Amino acid sequence: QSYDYDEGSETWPFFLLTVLCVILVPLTVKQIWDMLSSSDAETEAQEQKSQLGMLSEAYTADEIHAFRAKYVSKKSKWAAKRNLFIIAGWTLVAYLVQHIGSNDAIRDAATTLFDPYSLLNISTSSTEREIRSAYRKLSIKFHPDKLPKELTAEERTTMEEQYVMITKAYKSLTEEITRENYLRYGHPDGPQATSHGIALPKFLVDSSVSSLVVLGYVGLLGFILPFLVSRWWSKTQSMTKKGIHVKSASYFSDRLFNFKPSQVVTMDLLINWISHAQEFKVMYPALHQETFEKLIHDHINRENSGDLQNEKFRIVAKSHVLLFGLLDIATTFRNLEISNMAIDTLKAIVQATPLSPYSQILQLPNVDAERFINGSVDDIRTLGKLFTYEDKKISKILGIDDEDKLQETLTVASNIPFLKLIRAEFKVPGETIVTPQSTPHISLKVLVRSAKHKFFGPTKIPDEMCREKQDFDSLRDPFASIQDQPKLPQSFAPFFPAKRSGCWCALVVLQKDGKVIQTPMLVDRLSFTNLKNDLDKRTVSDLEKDFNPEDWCIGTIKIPYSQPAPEEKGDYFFRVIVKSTEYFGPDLDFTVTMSVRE
Amino acid sequence: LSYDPNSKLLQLSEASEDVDMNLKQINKLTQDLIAESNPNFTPQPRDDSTAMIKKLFETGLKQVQQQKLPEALKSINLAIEMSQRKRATWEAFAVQLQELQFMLKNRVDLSLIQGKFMDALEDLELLHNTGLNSSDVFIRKTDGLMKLKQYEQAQVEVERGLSLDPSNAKLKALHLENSRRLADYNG
Amino acid sequence: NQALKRRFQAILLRKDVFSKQW
Repeated sequence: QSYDYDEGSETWPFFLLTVLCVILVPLTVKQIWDMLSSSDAETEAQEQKSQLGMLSEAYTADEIHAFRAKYVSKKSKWAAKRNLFIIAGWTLVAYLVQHIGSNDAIRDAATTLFDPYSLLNISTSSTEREIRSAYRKLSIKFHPDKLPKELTAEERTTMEEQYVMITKAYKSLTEEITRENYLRYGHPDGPQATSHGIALPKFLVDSSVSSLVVLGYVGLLGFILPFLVSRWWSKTQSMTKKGIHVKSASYFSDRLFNFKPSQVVTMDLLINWISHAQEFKVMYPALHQETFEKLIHDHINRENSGDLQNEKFRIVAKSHVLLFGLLDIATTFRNLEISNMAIDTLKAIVQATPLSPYSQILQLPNVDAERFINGSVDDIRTLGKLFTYEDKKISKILGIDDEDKLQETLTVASNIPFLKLIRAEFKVPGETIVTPQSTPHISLKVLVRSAKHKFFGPTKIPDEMCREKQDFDSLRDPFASIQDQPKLPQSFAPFFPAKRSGCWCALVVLQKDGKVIQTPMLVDRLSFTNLKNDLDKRTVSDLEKDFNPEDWCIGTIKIPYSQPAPEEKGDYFFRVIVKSTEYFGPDLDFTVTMSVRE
Repeated sequence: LSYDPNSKLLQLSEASEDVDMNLKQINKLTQDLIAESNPNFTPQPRDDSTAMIKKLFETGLKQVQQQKLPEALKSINLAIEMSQRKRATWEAFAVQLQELQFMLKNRVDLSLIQGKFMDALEDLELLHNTGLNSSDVFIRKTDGLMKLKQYEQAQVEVERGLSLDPSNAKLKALHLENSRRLADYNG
Repeated sequence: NQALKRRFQAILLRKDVFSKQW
């Protein structure tokens, strides 16, 4: 009926210590893990630190740098708070440990614990022999008859007590009944007095403060906890696997489901769809769909949005995720036109360049669009074509008079990675041909090259360079070798609000019906070392002399094929489209045959 | 959903774009059916419409023989317009489609000869969308796209054509030629 | 039939869009 309260502060420090450790230990572990893995990513990025990344930073407007700082600082504020909490928490833990250590009541309770090993002065892993010999030695020392006569009565009593303890210790390790008692109750004499109580000081439970405590508990269990859980649950439920809001996904699905062939697929149409996203409504409840649409168009046309500049940056940054979500949904509806246009729209947003036959050129910095389009006599639409002219001529074509600016533009142009297809085939791991009902994947060998490089055919790369090692690991998981390639470096995108490295999206289309057969595969690992190679098409005249295949690194892209090979023998044709999300130009679009044979 | 017994039309006050289109279709069909004066109408295409369209079309063919190509194009355009306007919505779709496809094929060739490549391409696109997958369509599409300097698109079309008809000599020739032009396009 | 008509009428619009694009 009446409880013992923790007047001597014996138990509540342990309770508090446990609660703190439960929170702090996982948090600290996570923090350390994050710190280590972010440094990992940094070292990876160091490997492929590109000129484009540095130029991109140089060309980025101050406005955008300020915007990024605000968002990075938001993240770091959050991290700082977490760090502070961890430090404060561990300080409290240290204080509690010290408090427990210095608390006499606890110490007394601890010392009354019966430890036969320490009494006999032996280690916990001693054998019976060692126990017996230790006992014999100590009993000789402490036996009442063997005690020296000079001792005082007090000292004698202490020694006698000690002797009793030593005997008990020995018995608890050797004798049956005593040992059982010790194991069961922790003391050879059987169950000791135990007390049950509440691990809180009396004043918290008995006096007026107790009502506050009760209120605190009610608040925590009845309101705060359900609130947090329901908020977390609704947040999880409201996002799809691809990271877009469920309402946005359902809007896109609706548009695609009701899509009519008489509608023309244009970038404007997709931007209109994106502007209906729930994410924007949540971010800026006061603004309308038409505003969001206009902001995105402003960004693509590099126009200032006045008061809404910051809003524009956030909208543009979010549109990245939305377009990927739309792409995913479009591929599940097997619609190729919309899938392609989604990626093209992303390019337009990343480069802030509208879709036009001249986008490849207009994505470059410092280009005078008017002089370019009205000026040049030859119709230049590709970077490859641009690099057939001398630097001086290029400066006239692009309308760049400043020599430094021209060099920077040429650096950007020559560092944009173009993909050249070397080999493409359907492969079944461990087999030489594709057999019916097997599981093939599409294996592409590509060469990352610059628009400046002289063209050489795929036959110039010998088969040995394209061959892959056929060991057990590669048979078990043919996609593991992709991980050996470095991650993509930072792209040149000075108008995009966030730093990005982008990727290539690989779509697979069945030629028979012209529809997409599976969701896109994202390629984010390729080596760009070839871009540094010196094979300028304007200076190289003799390919035989200047070209050495060994200087070139062959990249591998492996696309999984989502179905088993058909049962019937024959040739099946697939169109593979590999589109870059970052730049206009470095795309691949070709047909590959699946020859199914017995 | 509300139905007005006087006008015989359906209405939904807050219809979304797609539902609205469906309603419009139903209402049009209803109105056409009501307007039909012949009590014994069937899905068979009306003979008088067929005759008119055929006459216009044959005029066009004759003009082609006389090398009066712009006039021929005009006649065939008229024939197509007539088929779109005169045919009732309940008449057999297969017949209407075949008629349109046949006339469009002729229009495509006329357009290509006269250098109207955009027109030809859009007609070809429609033929494609409505299920005509023969190599002829791919050949003409590739040709039209190449003439409009859309080499990347042309490559897509010719490759698709070849995957459906790998031995077609004309397609192979076009593929080679387009690859060459594409290489030049890319410097 | 109506869908076919719609698709046919879209030809002009498509021509317009693609002419601008190209």
